[in-house]
Amino acid sequence: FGLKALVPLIKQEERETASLYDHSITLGADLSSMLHSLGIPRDSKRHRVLDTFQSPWAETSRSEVEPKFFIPDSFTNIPQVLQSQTTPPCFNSVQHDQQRVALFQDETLFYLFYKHPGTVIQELTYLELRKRNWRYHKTLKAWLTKDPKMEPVVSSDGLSERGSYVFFDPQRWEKCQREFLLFYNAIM
Amino acid sequence: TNTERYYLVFTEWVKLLQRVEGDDISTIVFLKQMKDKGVLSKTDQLIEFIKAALELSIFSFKESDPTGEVFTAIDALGKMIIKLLVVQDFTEMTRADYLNLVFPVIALVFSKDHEQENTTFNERPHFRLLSNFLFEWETIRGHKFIKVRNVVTRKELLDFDTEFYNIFSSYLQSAQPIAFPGFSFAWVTLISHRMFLPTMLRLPNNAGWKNLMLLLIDLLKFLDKYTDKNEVSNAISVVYKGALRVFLGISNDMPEFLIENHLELMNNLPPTYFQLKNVILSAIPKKMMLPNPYDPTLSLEDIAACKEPPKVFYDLIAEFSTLKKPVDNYLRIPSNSLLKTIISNTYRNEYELKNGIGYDYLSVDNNIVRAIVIHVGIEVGSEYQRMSSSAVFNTKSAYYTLLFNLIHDGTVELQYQVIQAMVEQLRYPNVHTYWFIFALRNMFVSEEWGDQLLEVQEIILRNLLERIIVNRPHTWGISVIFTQLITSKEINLLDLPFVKKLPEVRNLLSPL
Amino acid sequence: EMPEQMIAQVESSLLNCPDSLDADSPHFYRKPLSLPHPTSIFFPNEP
Repeated sequence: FGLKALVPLIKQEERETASLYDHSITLGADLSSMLHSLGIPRDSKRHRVLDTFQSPWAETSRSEVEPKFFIPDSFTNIPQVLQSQTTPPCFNSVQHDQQRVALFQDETLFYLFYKHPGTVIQELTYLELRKRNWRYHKTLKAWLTKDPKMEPVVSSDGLSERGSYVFFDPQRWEKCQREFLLFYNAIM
Repeated sequence: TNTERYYLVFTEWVKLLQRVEGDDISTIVFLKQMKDKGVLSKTDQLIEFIKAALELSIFSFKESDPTGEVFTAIDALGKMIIKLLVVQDFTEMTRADYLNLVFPVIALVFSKDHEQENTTFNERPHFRLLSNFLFEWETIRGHKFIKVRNVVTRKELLDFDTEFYNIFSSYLQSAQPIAFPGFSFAWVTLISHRMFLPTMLRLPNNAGWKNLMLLLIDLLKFLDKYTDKNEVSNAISVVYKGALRVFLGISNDMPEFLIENHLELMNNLPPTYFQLKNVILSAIPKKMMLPNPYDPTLSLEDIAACKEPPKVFYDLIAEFSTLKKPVDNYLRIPSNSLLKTIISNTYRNEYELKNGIGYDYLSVDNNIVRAIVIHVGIEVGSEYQRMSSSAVFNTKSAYYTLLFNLIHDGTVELQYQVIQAMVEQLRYPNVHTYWFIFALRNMFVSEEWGDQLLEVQEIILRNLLERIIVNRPHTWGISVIFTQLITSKEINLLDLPFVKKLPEVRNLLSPL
Repeated sequence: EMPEQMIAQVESSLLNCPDSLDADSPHFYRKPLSLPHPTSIFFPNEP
């Protein structure tokens, strides 16, 4: 019960004594990365973390989990959302729903495009965005349009142009301006 | 057979939920028809049905393409069970009765699956069912069950809410790792589930704390049993890391839980778990600002928080039943015979195997010693509020004398345990931290020890170093007392013979 | 010491440990906003 018993903990370099105790549990480890993975703190503030706790281990916490949430009745069955006659809204016909889609803002179109792959609405929003002079880049999987302030310079072989474009970044959910070398066969 | 009929009906339920939304009226109609048409009109039918449906769902999980939807049937079962809990007419039995019928069936299927030979048990569908229960209940209970239109039912459900979690918690206790090792990781995931742990922490009147503590103690006991101090198996080491992360989460969200329950956590913490010990004891009340503990001019007397007693949640009487009277009597009027009684009652009847640093077994009852020390602290706190500081911050007081004499007359092990328990009280600024710093500081230099002084100093220093040589966090109280010892003019730690004898310790202390 | 069978069971539990997807909300039918339609292979195919 004296100090001598602590020597193996203090003197870790010596192999004989070091193996006497499992240091990961006794001495532990620097907790900063564990705390960081928990979101403690987040944005320099203290937030609750247990309500969005994914798993006790960082390795099994690779996706967000849906926290508890409450939808008041007044938020459900709202009529005329997205210009729809039916509640909840639906888009089942390329032919009949084009007019409704023309009334949506750009961001609503982007939202619907990315949120509903392989559906009528993805097709409809594609068509409408093209009408508004947005073009879809096949490799970047992002939409872009010409920056009106600059005229692009077409390459000598006519296969590309270099210019300034406004991209819509679906990760950050914002428009951003970029200089870019645009290959015509990459867009649709 | 009946079982096959149940399979058919359950399959229809699963298919229904793939065609209509979960709160569609047809789901209620389906359940009603199950009752009306004699599928679920009797208790034993309910039992058989759930057994069949659960077995089918687990089978379906095992047979499903692992890259696809494997939980379709389990998800449907979870919804059915909780929907029945909400919508049934509970005139002949209560909701608690219903759940207490359902859980044993789940336990039966679960344990049969777990014990099956020659197959690898897979915990995931069992985990998923319980996770779904939490989800389904959470969905309905929002804003005091406001989604339930019927006012009478809404009130019944609200009154039942705490019981729901306590029954769920009891089920988890029965599925703990020591009993079902194949479910260990799922179990730890469940006790820390985002729809269980924070709810248990925040139920009104701390109604979930008792059961939550039982679960955490189950976890610590499992870790303790299988933590060999020099070699921890990989799986146990991973369980430990998960436990540590959970405790960090609790410390962030509700430090009060750790503060008020620290006694029982200390009673069950594996003795080599120094960092986790520090994490638990370093919990501080939200919004409390800590004065700089390394400030050598720090005056504890001037810190308002040091006058406040920390809250305790546990019931000390249970630990302590035979000794409370002698201890209280001693605190009123110290006597040698009472002291002898107290000391003899701290010794165990049998050795307790304990993987400690420097020891492999204990002959003194750790829990009793801790209870005595905390009881002294609590009494100090109350007297301090009633009387003056000089009544308690006094080496002639019965509080100090009792602890002093336990150390003076006890074996080395008792000395160690009393001092360890005192050092555990050095936490955030409060009257216990303040008083135990006073007591330990005085003991460190007291001439009353006679030739025991060096022994006592060594044990105090060992207990302090044990908590400081580990990775952070360190408690405020320990940082304060250590700073006081290092900067004290009357003590030079480096000159102490037991420090000089150990160059490793000397080298550790001299830069400080 | 942990009995051998128990070691095997705990290790199996480690291997099968539920992850955050397992703990996520159960999947039930939700009326789709839009019917399936063949769209360009270049479009994102995960929401």
